[in-house]
Amino acid sequence: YVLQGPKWSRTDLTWSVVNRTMPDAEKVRKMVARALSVWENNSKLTFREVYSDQADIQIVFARLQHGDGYKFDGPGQVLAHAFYPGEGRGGDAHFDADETWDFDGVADDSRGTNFLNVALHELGHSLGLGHSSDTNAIMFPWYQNNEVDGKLPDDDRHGIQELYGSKEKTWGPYRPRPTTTTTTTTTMRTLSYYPDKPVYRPNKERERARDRQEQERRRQEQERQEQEDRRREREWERERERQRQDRDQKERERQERERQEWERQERVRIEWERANRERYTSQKPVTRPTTTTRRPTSRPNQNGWHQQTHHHKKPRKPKPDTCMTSYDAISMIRGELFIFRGPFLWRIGASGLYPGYPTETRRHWSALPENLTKVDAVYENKRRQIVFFIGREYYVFNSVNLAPGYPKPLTDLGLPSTLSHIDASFVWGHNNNTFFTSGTLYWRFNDSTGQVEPSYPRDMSIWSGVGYNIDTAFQYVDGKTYFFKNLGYWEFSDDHMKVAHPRPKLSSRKWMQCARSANEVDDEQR
Amino acid sequence: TKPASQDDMYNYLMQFDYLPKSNLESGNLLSDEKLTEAIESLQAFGNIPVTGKIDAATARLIQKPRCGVGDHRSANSFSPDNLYHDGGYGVRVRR
Repeated sequence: YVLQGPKWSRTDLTWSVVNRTMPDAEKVRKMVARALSVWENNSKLTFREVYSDQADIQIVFARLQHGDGYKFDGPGQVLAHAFYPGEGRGGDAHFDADETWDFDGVADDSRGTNFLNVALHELGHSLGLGHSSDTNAIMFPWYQNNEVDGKLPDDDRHGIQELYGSKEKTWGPYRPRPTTTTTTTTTMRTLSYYPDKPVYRPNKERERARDRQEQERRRQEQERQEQEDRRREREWERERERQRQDRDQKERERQERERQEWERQERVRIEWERANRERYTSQKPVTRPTTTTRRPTSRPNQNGWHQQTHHHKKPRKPKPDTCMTSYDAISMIRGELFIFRGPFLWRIGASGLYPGYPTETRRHWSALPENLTKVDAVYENKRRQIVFFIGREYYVFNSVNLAPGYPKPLTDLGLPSTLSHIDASFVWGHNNNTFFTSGTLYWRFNDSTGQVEPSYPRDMSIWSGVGYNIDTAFQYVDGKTYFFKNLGYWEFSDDHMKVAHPRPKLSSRKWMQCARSANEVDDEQR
Repeated sequence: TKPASQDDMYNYLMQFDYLPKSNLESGNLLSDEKLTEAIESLQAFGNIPVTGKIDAATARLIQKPRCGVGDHRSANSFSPDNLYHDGGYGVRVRR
């Protein structure tokens, strides 16, 4: 068996079927409950069905591209997949809606693929088990309509108990069910798992009364369930509020520390300049500088942005701190490096950062929206046009003039209508292909068709070590590709298809040529 | 069973983590021994004779219905959040 990745930090897990209106939803729920009971009876785990998209394990039926970067392939071959435990999509199990599913859990493959069997396997992934090469194991990668016969195969049972321990209470002595007639072919046996279910012949009246009872019980159960969900929802809401306050408090403390650090550095700089001036005046005659321009002093206000104090002008939008900021977008444009943050940009040429930057992006590209708050991504395409991604639209400029017909929606590029924004757009030096990324997904763009390739999106994990939800990426003049997130960046090693250094480096040093602060240790020294 | 083309084999090995998925993108050419190793690993996992070649048993195996999750831990596929990862294969827990 293989224990794969993180496990759930608790043993009481919730699950929910997403496609509740699909024709066989009832049967799906029943089968999933049965599959979960197998894992439950062989470990400390307990499962509870809820009607919420916050459930730990979401059961989804989907076909072909379904937004997770792992597309299904129509009938046959790939039947389903699941994500290992974790936040968000962690634990979710996806089943290929193009398969012919048999929801009755019987051994007859001619009626379709035994859903119960596949669900048992996929939920093994949802709990943290990887594939096993033991052909008798449920976690064997290839579909085999094998029977569990009330007892999980040893390999799987050892794996799940290693993760979540075994049940304390001992189950009553195992009473094998009356054996069903096994068919002649080798592996066609059923997954039957109700050892203690009595067999009896009810009469019609008693059965109807039982059904009514059963419905009443289920209605009460559902009502209790919904109350429970509302209670949990309120709990979550309180928890989220507390976390929000926590986060704000931490942010204020961080900015206070930054401000103090900045002031300390400012004192050091003034001290250094004064010492230099003294040394300078003691050696050479003083030559008054021809023009004295008042350098606007900028000091971070309470939220870390630099407020330019011009004595004679009205205060403009607060500018980001060149040496302490993440980047929304970055690109080489006409051989110079442009870095974008909020509505501002820096321009770095052969002799370094141009004076007077950051400046407003709209001073260069005035056709961008009046109320521009941030640029999501920028790149220079093969026709040397400059492409800006802002929200669900993109703008194409010929130099500083907006090309006719723009802006256009992202869907014009073949991107899904559900996509809210692009994180990064870059031309990859390795093969000169153009890529767009967003969240956990990325697309390859086909310059000749003007559309993204149909076999995309794919999962960002292919760019090993970069992670999800990056801020931006670009190809520098050295032909290498760099990925950015928060205050750091990774150089990407094309040959190894992974980051050249697992720990991100500080962006401000390399790209803005900011001096290293006194308490910062060089990566080499580190 | 239709014979498996080299491309089918190649894509299958990448899809199920017998070869780094990143080759889907980089198209880095792989040495023959890397390819043979990957085929042998697949054959061992699938409990068929380990020949390192795309023989009939292997062609049958890659057409059998299966789970879409990879067979080795690699590059964090199907992990909910893609932490830094050396892109190597995960340690298999011994039985």
